[in-house]
Amino acid sequence: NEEAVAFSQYPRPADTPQWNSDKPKLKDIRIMGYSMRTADYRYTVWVQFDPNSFRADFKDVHAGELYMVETDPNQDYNIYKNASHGWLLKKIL
Amino acid sequence: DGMNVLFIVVDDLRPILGCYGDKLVKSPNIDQLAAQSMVFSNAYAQQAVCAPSRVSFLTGRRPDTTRLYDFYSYWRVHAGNYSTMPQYFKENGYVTLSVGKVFHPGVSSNYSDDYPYSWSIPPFHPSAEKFENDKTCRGKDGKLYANLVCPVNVTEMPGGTLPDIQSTEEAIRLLNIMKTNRQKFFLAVGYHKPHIPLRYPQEFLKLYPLENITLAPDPWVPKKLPSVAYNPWMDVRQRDDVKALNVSFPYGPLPDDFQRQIRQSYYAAVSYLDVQVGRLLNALDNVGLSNNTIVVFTADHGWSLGEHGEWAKYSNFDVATRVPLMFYVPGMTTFPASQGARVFPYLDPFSHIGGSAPQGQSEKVVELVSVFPTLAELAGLQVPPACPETSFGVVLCTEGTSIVHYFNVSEEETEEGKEACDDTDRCF
Repeated sequence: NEEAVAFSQYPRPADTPQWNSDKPKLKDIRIMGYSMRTADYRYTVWVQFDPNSFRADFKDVHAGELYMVETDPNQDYNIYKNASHGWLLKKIL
Repeated sequence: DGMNVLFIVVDDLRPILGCYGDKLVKSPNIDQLAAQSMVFSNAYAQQAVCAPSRVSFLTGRRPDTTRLYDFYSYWRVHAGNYSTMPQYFKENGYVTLSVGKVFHPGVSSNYSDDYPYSWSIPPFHPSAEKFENDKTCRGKDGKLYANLVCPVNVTEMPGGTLPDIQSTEEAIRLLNIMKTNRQKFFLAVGYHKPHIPLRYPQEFLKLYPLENITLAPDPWVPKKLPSVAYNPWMDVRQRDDVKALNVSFPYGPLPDDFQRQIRQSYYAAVSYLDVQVGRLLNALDNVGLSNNTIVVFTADHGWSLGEHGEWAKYSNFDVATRVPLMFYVPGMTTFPASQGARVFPYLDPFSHIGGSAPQGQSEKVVELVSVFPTLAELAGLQVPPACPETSFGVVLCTEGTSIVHYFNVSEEETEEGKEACDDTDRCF
């Protein structure tokens, strides 16, 4: 579809910060955060990741973030839990 | 015959530039480039850490295809023998040259910056690079430390210089050779600053008195931020001056005054970088190549300056992923200057007054993975084909798309009343 979208991602070794959260080695990656950016919103899902098969399991969502650009350009108010975002998960897939 | 390419990539530079609307920074040379370029205001990296981002945009593949999320694998061995952007230009008759930090050094570029595949001659690395993390920062007690905030007297540095100064000198030397040989070139110049340590000539501090430096607009960890999303800025914590603050893990915070010192030094490092870019572009004028050289200016990812209680990159936040991205294309983004006229005269950030608006600006959301196909199209080369769903076995394809069609300023992007542009040449 025409909408311009940018995809980023970031790996994590665990659900809570630890000494190697910033730069986990491949073998220690357990979660991958996939971000989808459009002019209107930023949507991120942190999903289970298997470093051996390189597979992300989008059925196993550890956490999510949703920020609306117009009302929250600095991404300070995560509305993931307040908003229905099933369609966004489909879209990022 | 195709234009030359000067590809400037900066380490950890978020769009803290005059041409991106920052009111505090002094970046006259980069702003001057923007004034003759197509500037993308919403460009994002595929991953906010050096090696994965660089391998991604240099191969035109996403991290899930390069399978590089850390620093410890070489895509040709680990994922697939993907052609790179410089390799593609080399295969199309260009002399390809690398100066400074273009690929991330080490395993991820086969300890060779992917030479000889990507480059015509062995890549240049400034000799001063090896002192980058040494104890060269003078503390209040007069002793030397490996600090995060590190304004220095350059004459006291090993060899009396700094890596980016050496990189600029080498790039200028190569431009002169290319001019003499009359060869078509793809010259990539990778600057280290403002990557940490924030080590730069101390005189640049004068541009940013501490009383003018504020905290980030949102220097707290957001209530509803999932803990997995938070980056605990470990590399910053390991610096001597930060260690001495005994800040608690993982959320800190750093003392306000020190937060402002970090921000002050990031700005100072950006102006130091601007001087290097200014010297380089001035040299392009001197060798008379400004009218037939495409210039690309970008970064590998951004850097948090205290927003969300975070520092450094290592996250999916905009401040860590958003990058400057601009393309100067003579005859397309600007009319060729008359013979002998200077296009990029050097501008001194200590004396230059006034800013300049970008020539063309696009708000479209774009990605660094699109730089490869875009530059191929601008240089008149065949655009690499789009990758199939799974492309581990495909040597040449791209997971990005050319964004040259955004160079037209379309209806919804023009301010009220400005005529929409449907003819790029006429517009520019």
